[in-house]
Amino acid sequence: MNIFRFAGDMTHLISILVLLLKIYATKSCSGISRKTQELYALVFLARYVDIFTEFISVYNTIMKIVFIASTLAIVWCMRGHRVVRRSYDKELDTFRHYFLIAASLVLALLVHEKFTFQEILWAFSIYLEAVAILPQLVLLQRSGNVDNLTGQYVFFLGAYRGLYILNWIYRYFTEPHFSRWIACVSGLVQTALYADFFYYYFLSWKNNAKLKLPA
Amino acid sequence: KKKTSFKDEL
Repeated sequence: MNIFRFAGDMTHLISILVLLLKIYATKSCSGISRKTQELYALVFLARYVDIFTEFISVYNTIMKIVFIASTLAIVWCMRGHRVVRRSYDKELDTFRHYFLIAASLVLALLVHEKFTFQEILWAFSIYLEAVAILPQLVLLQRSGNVDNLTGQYVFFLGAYRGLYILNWIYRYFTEPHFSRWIACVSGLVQTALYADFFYYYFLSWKNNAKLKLPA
Repeated sequence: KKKTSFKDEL
């Protein structure tokens, strides 16, 4: 464990807490893409299948449980909570995310570390996570001005993978046989997808203006 | 063989 990875995990946790706060405090999920939440639930379920077979550390196991439970709770809340689900932007959240799932699955079958069930699921989860934010970014562009908590949620979610890239660079230089180009390339693509969001987020912070993504 | 340490990440 290094400071970059720990900071990345904490940033990821903060993004989920901010989202939970937004939904709980405003009893609304307007501006939140349910499709991105469903993709993330799939990412965690596919990536953490080893939660019962591979014990790495208490921290690792607890974080996996927190990520799976919180994301499933958010999806349930956006689908089932009679108050929250009314504020879901159903007509704006129209990204065809099934294509993302299919593409990630095909790519995982072609490019993986080992042709085993678990490794292919892991590669699938890595590729899917890279594109999981797309429905959310499209929804932000369509829904005009973005409320603060939603903006912070997306910001922290994008920042966490950027910190992981620093973690991989650090491990590359400090661990002899460290090579994980699948996660690295995918992590770079994932972080790059946030580039324009980060730009407009920085502008809104600098000009102390409301965050607004151009349509 | 020890599992690749890589899967120790979230």
